[in-house]
This record gives sequence, structure tokens and C-alpha cells, in this order.
Amino acid sequence: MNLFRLAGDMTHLVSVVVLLLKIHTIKSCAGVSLKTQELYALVFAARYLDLFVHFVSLYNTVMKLVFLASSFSIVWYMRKHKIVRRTYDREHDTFRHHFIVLPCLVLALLINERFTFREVMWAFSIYLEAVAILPQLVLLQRTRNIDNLTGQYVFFLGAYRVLYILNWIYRYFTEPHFVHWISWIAGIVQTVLYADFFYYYIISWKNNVKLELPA
Amino acid sequence: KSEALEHDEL
Repeated sequence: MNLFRLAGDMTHLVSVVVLLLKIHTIKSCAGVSLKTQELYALVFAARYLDLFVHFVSLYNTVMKLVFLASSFSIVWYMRKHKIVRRTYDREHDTFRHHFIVLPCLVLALLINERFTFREVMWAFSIYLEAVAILPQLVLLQRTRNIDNLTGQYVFFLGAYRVLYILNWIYRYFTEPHFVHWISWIAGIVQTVLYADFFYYYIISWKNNVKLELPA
Repeated sequence: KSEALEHDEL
């Protein structure tokens, strides 16, 4: 475990837990894409299948449980909670996310580290995570208002991805034959998706103006 | 090889 990876996991944890706590506190999910949250819940469900069969460390197990619990709680709040569900922007959150789930599944069947159910599901979760943010970014562009709830969420998620890339670079140079093309390529694609959001986020922050994404 | 396949990252 290196510092980049620990910082990346903590940033990822903060992004999900802060989103859950904010939705729980203000009883609103305005600006949050349910599609992205559902995709993330699917990512964790597909990736952590080995939760009870393959013990890596206490940290690993605890974090997996926290990620599963928080991502499914957010989906529950947005779909079932009588107050929160009314604040969900249904007509704008229209990204057809099955258009990205299926290609990711096909890709996982074609490109994986080993053709076993768990490995294919693991690759599927890696590919899906790379594009899971798309419905949220589309929603932000459509509604054009980025209140701090979603802005911070996307910002922390982007920061977690950047830290993970630094983690891979560190591990590549410190661990012999540490090569994971699947995670690396998907991770770089995912981080690039955040790049333009980061650009506009930092500009708006510097000019102290409301964050506007180009149409 | 089995080590490489053990996904130790979240």
C-alpha cells in the first residue's frame, strides 16, 4: 500500500460518503444523476464478488463493504425515499446507460485476464467504472447549474482517479512485473473524461464565478 | 501469475 493509493482510496471514500451524507442531510438529490449512481453500484457489485471468498486485508474488506453500502444507499435514497425521490431530476437524467453497460460486458468477455466468471465480472467492473460518470457529466451540462453537491462529488472522483494513476506509476517502478493493462488503460480513459470538467471547475473557481460547462 | 491475478486494489 503506497501513499498515492491510500490517498486515492480516501478521496474516493470521501466522494461517496459526502454525497450520501449530503443527500441524507438536505433530503435532496438535485443535480445528482441516478444513472451514474446505479452504474457505480453495479461496478462495486461486479468487482467485489470475491468479498467473502478472497481475503486480501481487513482494510480491503472494510472499504469494499463501505463502498457497497454507500453506493446502494444512495440509489435507495434516490429511488425509494419519499422526500428525496421527488427532487430527482428525472426528465434531464435521460442518458441511456444500458448503451454503455452492454458494450462493457461484451468487451469484458473479449478482453480479460482470465476467462472465468469472476475475472470477466472484474474486467466488466473496470470498463464500466471508466464510463460510469458520463450520465452525471451529461446531466451537469444539461442543467448547467452545478451546485456544490455535484461539483465536489465529480471533483473528488476525478482526484481519486489521478491519485490512482500516480499509484500505478509508483508500483510499476517499485514492484517487479506489476503490469495491469486492463486497469491502466480503462483508468486513463476514465481520468481523461474528467479532464474537461476539471478545466472548467478550476477556471470557475479561480474567477470565482458560477461553474458553467459549455453546451 | 496467480499473484498478478490477485486484485489487491479496490
